[in-house]
Amino acid sequence: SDAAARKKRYALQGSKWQKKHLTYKIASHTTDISRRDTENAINKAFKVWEAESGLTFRQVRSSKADIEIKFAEKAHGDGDPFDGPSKTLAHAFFPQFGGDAHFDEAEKWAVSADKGVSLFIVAAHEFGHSLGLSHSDVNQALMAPFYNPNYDGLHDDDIRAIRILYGSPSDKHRPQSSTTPPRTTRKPRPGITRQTTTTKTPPVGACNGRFDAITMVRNGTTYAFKGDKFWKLNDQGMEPGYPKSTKKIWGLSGKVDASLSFGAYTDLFQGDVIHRYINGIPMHGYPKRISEVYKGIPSKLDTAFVWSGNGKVYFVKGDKYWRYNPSLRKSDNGYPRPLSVWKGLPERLDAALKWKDRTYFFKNGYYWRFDDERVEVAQSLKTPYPRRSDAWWLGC
Amino acid sequence: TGAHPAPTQSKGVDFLARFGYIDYNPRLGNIMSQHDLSAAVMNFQRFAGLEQTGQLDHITLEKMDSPRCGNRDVVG
Repeated sequence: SDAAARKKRYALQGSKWQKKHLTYKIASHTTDISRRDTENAINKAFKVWEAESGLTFRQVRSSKADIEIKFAEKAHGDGDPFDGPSKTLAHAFFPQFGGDAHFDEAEKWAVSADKGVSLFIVAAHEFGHSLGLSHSDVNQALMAPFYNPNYDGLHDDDIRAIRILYGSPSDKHRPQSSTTPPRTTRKPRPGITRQTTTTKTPPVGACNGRFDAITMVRNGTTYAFKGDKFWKLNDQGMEPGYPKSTKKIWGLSGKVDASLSFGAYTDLFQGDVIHRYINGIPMHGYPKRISEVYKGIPSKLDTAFVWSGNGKVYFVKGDKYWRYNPSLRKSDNGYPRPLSVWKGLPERLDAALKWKDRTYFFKNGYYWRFDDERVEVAQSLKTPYPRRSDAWWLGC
Repeated sequence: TGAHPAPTQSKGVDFLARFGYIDYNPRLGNIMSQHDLSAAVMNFQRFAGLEQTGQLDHITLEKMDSPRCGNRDVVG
């Protein structure tokens, strides 16, 4: 009865961006409409919020973006699979979880609602989540949960909500057209391919494929840690100019036990403490004890990873593993369990990584790719696992 | 004393769980009282602008089936 008595209105999730000039990147496109139409619809959807708040948005193409947009079907690596045509059309993460927006490629996306599902209308709604708004129970509001093909502009309820978080348009500091090409973006270099010689040959130590930890952060960059050094990896191998000192860049001294990236966060584990970074920037109040942040998780971990099979977070130490439950803020009941559940994996792993919606495990210069469906190491007749890491991951 | 969902009810209960109206976990098989279920349905009906019958009636189930955003309605 309380709920019924409460006036219908917007809802704020609880997190917001600490800046007003945001960038976005369209990481993948739908095949239903042209790229230009997709970009126009996304740009128009951001403009809905830009027009009524102190926010501005700018599209970037190659560099890191605040909000990443992608089209995907079914399970797509965030633990929240899409469900085919109709029903769930899209979902988006709140600012504290990165702000990314995912659209179900199984829908028939269209430029206008009379030809299919309007990408503009759905995108405008999802970007409301990316900015920190939850679902409103004002049915005419853009932030109402059900798709409304007759959308014709923000409702007062939406405007009130966005202005609580980011102020009104008069708060904008400098006019910026979101179609202004980014001045500082370097032209993407042609990829370094295995056939051509990569730049300098990395030091032998780094080329044995052994590393203590490896993680892929939100913008798709993969970092591998070994001792007091770390490497940046790309699709062909190591980026020139590495290794670099973890002390200088990450403010750490000594070896990293494990690393974990989710949303904009990256956690680096050392002994019984955890260092946390948001988009690579050390977070205030860290390092903290692991047990303080992840209750029930031991120190001196072997590895930590987000499993592509269900998007959940796992920790491994010796022959045991833990599953962490963010809503309970502790490891799930019934853990630790024996690592043998993950058939085919050795004990005392070095590292693990979710990369391109698959999960890989590393030890002593070898790696195993995991088959999420069969919950065992993937079978490969041609070149069975484990395989050497130095060639495939480090490009040596 | 408990409600074990019939097929359409099960669909309705899944929807309510998925979008945050109840904490029902089908894998655990916990039992939910009819009162809780009815309260959750009314909360959804109010949220969706439907008549608050507290029943998973045809109109309510139809609304649950319509295209929508995948984010939860009730954020903890």
